[in-house]
Amino acid sequence: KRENCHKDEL
Amino acid sequence: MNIFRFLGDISHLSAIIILLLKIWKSRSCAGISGKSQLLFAIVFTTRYLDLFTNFISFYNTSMKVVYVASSYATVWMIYSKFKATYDGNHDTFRVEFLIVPTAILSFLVNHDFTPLEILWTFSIYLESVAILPQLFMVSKTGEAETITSHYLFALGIYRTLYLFNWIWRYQFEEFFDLIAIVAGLVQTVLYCDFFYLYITKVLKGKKLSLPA
Repeated sequence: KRENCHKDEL
Repeated sequence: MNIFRFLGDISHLSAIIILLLKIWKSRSCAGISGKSQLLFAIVFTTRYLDLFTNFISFYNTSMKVVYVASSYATVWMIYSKFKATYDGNHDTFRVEFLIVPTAILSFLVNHDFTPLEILWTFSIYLESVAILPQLFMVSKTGEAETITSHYLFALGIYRTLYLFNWIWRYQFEEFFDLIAIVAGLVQTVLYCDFFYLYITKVLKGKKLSLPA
């Protein structure tokens, strides 16, 4: 599972 | 985007709007912790520094602008416009006990030792405890206006929905962020006591009063 690429979240 | 994250964002936005309207319409910030609002302004400032450098979507950018603008407007109303109604005697939580440990932790536990990433991590940690001054104030005054309890409920539900969003994204989009998830869990746990009171009292038309 890739980690921490959800800087698209608020 | 999934339904949980969208509902979470809507819940967060409505909490912010409820608070803005409550203070503006009643021209009073009685019962509102200025310290929590200050912490939220710090959370948004340190989290959205990439606002102008990293365009993700119109929705993302516009929501960030609204969050930052409304948090500063709320702080301005509490500490300037309606400061005569600010209840400083009950807003006594020592925020340095929140800012310092979260700042240190963001240096120790992060995904990438770069300024932007450390500030983002700090904002995630700080957000998880930013509501404590407000909950502390409600417990000190022993009660909260009904509109304030709706604000707190919407604010608490937003991160709870984000937990479901992260389960969804782990399942279907194959990734997760442990820092955001752990902080989100802490944040949601802090509301549990309030959720219980809200559901057993406010939804039955009673006023929210904590056993002092």
